[in-house]
Amino acid sequence: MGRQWGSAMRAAEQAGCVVSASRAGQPEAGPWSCSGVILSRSPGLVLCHGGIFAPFLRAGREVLTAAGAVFLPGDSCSDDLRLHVQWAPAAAGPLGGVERGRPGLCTPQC
Amino acid sequence: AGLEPSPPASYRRRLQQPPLPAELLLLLSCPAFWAHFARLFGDETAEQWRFASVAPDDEVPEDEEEDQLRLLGWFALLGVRLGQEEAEEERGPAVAVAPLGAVSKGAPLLVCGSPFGAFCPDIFLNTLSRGVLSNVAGPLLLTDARCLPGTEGGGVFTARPAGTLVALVAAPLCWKSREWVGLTLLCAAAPLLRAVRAALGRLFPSTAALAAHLPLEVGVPWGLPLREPGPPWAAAAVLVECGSVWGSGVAVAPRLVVTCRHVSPREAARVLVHSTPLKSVAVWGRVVFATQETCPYDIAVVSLEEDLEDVPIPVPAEHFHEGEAVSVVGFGVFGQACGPSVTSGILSAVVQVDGTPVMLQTTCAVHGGSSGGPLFSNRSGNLLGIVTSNTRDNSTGATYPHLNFSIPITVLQPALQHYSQTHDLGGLRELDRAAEPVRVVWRLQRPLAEAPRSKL
Repeated sequence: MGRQWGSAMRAAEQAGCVVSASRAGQPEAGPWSCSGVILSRSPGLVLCHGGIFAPFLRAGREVLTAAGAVFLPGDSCSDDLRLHVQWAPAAAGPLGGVERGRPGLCTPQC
Repeated sequence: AGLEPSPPASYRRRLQQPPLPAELLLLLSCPAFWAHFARLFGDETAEQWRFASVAPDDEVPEDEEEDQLRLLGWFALLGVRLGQEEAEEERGPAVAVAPLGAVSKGAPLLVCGSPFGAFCPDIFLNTLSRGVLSNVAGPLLLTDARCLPGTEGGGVFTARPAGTLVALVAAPLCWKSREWVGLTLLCAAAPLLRAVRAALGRLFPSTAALAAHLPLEVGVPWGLPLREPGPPWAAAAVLVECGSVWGSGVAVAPRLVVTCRHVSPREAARVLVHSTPLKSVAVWGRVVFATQETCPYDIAVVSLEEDLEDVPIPVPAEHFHEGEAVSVVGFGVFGQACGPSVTSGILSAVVQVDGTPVMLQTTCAVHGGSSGGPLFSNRSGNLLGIVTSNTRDNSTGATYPHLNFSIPITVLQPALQHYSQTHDLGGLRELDRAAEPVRVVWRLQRPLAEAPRSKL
C-alpha cells in the first residue's frame, strides 16, 4: 500500500476492535459478535454495530422500529447480557490468546 | 557453533489483549440514515434487496429478514472497564471524525473490521480492505471496499488526514435481484456521534460527562455546501432515459452523448438526458445513430437539443495500460434516486485484434444500469471506454459484477469527431462493418489464430 496509507493503516488498526455478546450461564448460546471502533481509551468507549443486541432486548426487536426510536438506554437489554471487547495492543509482543476451535470456517483449495 | 535454539515459533499476525469486560451504555440509530435508506431501498423494489450474511438463495423467514433490515442502522456505545495496566498502556492516537460531506465521491477509503467477528480474532482481528466512496445519500454511504460478515460496526477511514473516521459498516454484503452487488453499506460517523452526544446528555447525569471523551470532527467545517461529489471527470456521466428504459451515458461534446444501443436502440427515438443531480438539469435529445443488432459494438449516439451546462467533456485516451487504476461511473444500483456511483479497480485486460484494442476488461464493480457509463483512468482522468456489460455464468446463473467489458474509446473517437464536425454518419456506420475477429471476441469466443487450412 502506498505511503499515503501507512499512517492511515496504523490509525485504523489502533482504533479497531471486536465485540462479543453472550448469555450468562448459557455459554452454548451465541456468541454474537461484530466489529467496533475504539472512540476513547480512558475511559474506554467503543462504538459497534447494534445488531448483536437484538436477542437481548427486553421489549423484543419491534422496539427498534418504534416510531421515532433514536436511542435506547443500556438497560433495554436483559441482565444476562455479557459483553467483551478485544483489540490489538499498541505495542507488539508475543501472541496471547488460547488456541480455540474454528467453528464453521475452513480453507477450501481453489 | 549452533545458534541459540530459537523460541517456539509463534505467528505474530494478530496480537491481541485478553477480552475485556464491557457494558452497554446505549443503543442508537441515525434517523437520517433511515430516511435515505427508505428512499433508496424501500420502494416497490424492496423485495429485490438483501442485506444479510446469508446468500440470497438461502431461505430466510420473512420476519427474520425484516428484523435484519431493522437492525441495519442501529449501533451501540459500550463502556469498557480497563485495568490499570491497559489504561496506562493503551494510549494510541485518538480517533478524529470527518464531518458529513467532507469526503467526496471517489475518494479512497480504508475499512478495518474483523471478518466472522469473535470467531477467530487471532487470525482476522482488524483486517483491512480498501476501496473508494462509491455513493453518498446523506449519512447513508456506499463503498466498493469488499467486506465480510462480522465486519459490521467496523471503522471506515480516509487516507488524508491519516486515519480520520468517516463511517461505520452497516451491512457488509448487498444483493439486488439475486445479483451480488459488491458494495458495502455504511453509516456516516459524524451524525452517529452527534446522536451519541445528544443521547448521553439526555440519559443519566453520570453518562453526560462521557460526551467530553468522544472524538471531535475535523476537516471541512460543518454547514459548508456539500462538496461537488466525486473527482471532476465523474461529472461527465449522465443518466439516459428512453421511454421506460434507463441507463448511463457520457457527454463527449456539449451536445453529444454516447450510451449503449440496448439503452436507446432506435434511431430517431427521443431521450431525456440528466446531468448529475446536484445540477438536476434534464435536456431532451434524439438518437442519431445506433449500431445494428449484429454489431459487436453496443453503441448509440444522442444529439441534444441544447448544450449540457457545466458538464466537463472528458479527454479521450489514446493508449491503454493493463494494470492501471481505473474507475467506472454509472447509475447502476440506484439509478435516478441519487447521483452516479463511482467504483474502482484496475484495467485487467486489453484484448486486441491485429494490434488494435477492441475490448477492455476491468475489476470495478459494475451493475445493471451502469451500461453506457464512462470508464476513466484514475491517473490521467482520461476517458478510456464505454461500459457495456458485466458477466453472468449461464450454467449457475451467478453474475460477476467485478468482470466487465468496455468498448475502447479509440474505436469510437474518430467517427465521433467526424460526426461532431460534419454531422455525417459515415464513420459511425463503419462500426456496423466490424471484422469477424472482433465479433468473435465480443461473443467471448477464442479468436481464431488463423483460418483453418483445407487439407486438399
